[in-house]
Amino acid sequence: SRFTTFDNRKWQTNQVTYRIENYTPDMTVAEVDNSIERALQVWAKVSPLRFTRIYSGIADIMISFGTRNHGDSYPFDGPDGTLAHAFSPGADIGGDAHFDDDESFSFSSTRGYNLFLVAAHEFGHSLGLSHSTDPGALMYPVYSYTDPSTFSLPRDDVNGIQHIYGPNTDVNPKPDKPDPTPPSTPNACDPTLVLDAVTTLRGEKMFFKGRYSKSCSLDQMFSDLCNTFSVPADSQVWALYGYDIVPGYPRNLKSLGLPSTVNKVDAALYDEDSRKTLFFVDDNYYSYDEAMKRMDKGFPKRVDEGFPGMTSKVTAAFQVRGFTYLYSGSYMFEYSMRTRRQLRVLRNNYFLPC
Amino acid sequence: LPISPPSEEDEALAETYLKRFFNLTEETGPAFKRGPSQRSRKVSEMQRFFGLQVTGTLDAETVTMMKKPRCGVPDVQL
Repeated sequence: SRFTTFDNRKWQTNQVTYRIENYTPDMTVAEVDNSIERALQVWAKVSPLRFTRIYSGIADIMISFGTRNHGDSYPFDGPDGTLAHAFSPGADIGGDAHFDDDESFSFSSTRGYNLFLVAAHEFGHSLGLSHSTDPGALMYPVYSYTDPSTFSLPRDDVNGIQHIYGPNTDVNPKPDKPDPTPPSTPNACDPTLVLDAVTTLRGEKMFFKGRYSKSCSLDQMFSDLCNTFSVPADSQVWALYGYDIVPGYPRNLKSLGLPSTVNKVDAALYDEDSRKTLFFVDDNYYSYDEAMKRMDKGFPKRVDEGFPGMTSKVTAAFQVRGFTYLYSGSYMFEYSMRTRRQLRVLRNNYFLPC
Repeated sequence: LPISPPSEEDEALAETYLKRFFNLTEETGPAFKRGPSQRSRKVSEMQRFFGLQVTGTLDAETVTMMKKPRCGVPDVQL
C-alpha cells in the first residue's frame, strides 16, 4: 500500500536526474534551488537514491510551476486547495512534480506554504510512494507546517521509501554523530504513553503529545499557534478563543501572577466549582482566582497536601463531569475536588478510543 | 438542535474532492439501489482514511478536512 500505483512503479536505477524548468516569483532563484535540493536530500539520506541536477534535456524528475491548466490532465484550482501534484516513476511525465503557482510559496518563514515541505512530499510521489494515513507522516496528504530547520523524516516515511529501495548503504562519514532517530507519531493506545497535556474545548477532550493532539498534528488544528512555537515556548503562555490566538499573546508566565522563579508549568487545571485555575509546578501547585484575577495567597502548596496520595509529578490535569483527573507518567489519578479523596487510579488511555 | 444539512457549496466541494481523491465516478445503473450510494461509500472511505468518525454523511468535521490545503495526488490507487 506504500506504492502510488497498483503496478508498484519505481525507478530501476538509484541514480535519478532532476531539472528545474521554471521558477515561482514568490522566492529567489537561489531559495528555490536550495529548497528543491534539500527536499530531495530528505529521501537520499535514508535510501540508496542519489540525485543529479541537469539544466537541459529531459530529466527523470522535471520540476515546474504553473497555474490552472498547466499542460497535463489535472488542472490546479487557484489559491489553497491543491498545492501541487507529482507523478509516479516512469517515462515522459512519470516522476514529474508540478507546483501550483497560485499559491504563495516561502523559503523559511511561516507565511504561505513552505516550498521545501511541499516539494519533499511531492518527491515522495516522484519516487513511487503513495499517501500515508499517519497524520504525522510527510506523505500525509494534508499540508502541515513544521520548522524546516529541524525537519527529520518521520519513521512512517522512512519505512515507505526503504520498502521500495532499501536503506542508505553509504557508511556514515561521522560515526560519532549518528543520524537522529526518525520521529514516530504517538500511539494513543501505547500503555506507556506519557501525555504532555490534556484539556477540554467546546465539549471535546484533547490529549497532547509532542506536536500532536489526539488525532491530528497541532498545526492542523491551531495553525497560527505552532508557527510561533519556534521561540522557547516553556516560559510563555498563549490564550486561544476557540482555535484562534487572542491578540496580545504570547505573554510571559509572570503575566499570570506566577513568581519569576517559575519558568515552566507542568500542568494546569480549571476547577469549575471554585472558579480557580491550579498551576502545577514540580511538587507544588499555585491557585489563581479567575473571578478576582489574581493569585491566591498561601501558595504554593505541596501537591500531596491538596491532593492526598498524589506523590508523583503531575504532567497533565483536567476535569470531566465534576471529577478531577491528574496525569502522572502513564497513570491517571481520579479525585473528588469536594472531598479531595483519590477515588481511582486508571491507565492514561482511559478516555482514549483503545 | 437538528444538524444543519451541508450547504450547496459544501456539496459541490465534496463532489469535486471525492472525484479527485477517492475515485468517485458518475452514478450509473438504476436510479434506486439497495444499500448506501456510491457517494456515501466514498465519504465513508475518505473518513476512514483520515481517521474521522465514519458516518457516510458530510458532517462538519469531514467538510473541514476537505477544505484543508493538500497534495493533488489521489488518496486511493486509481
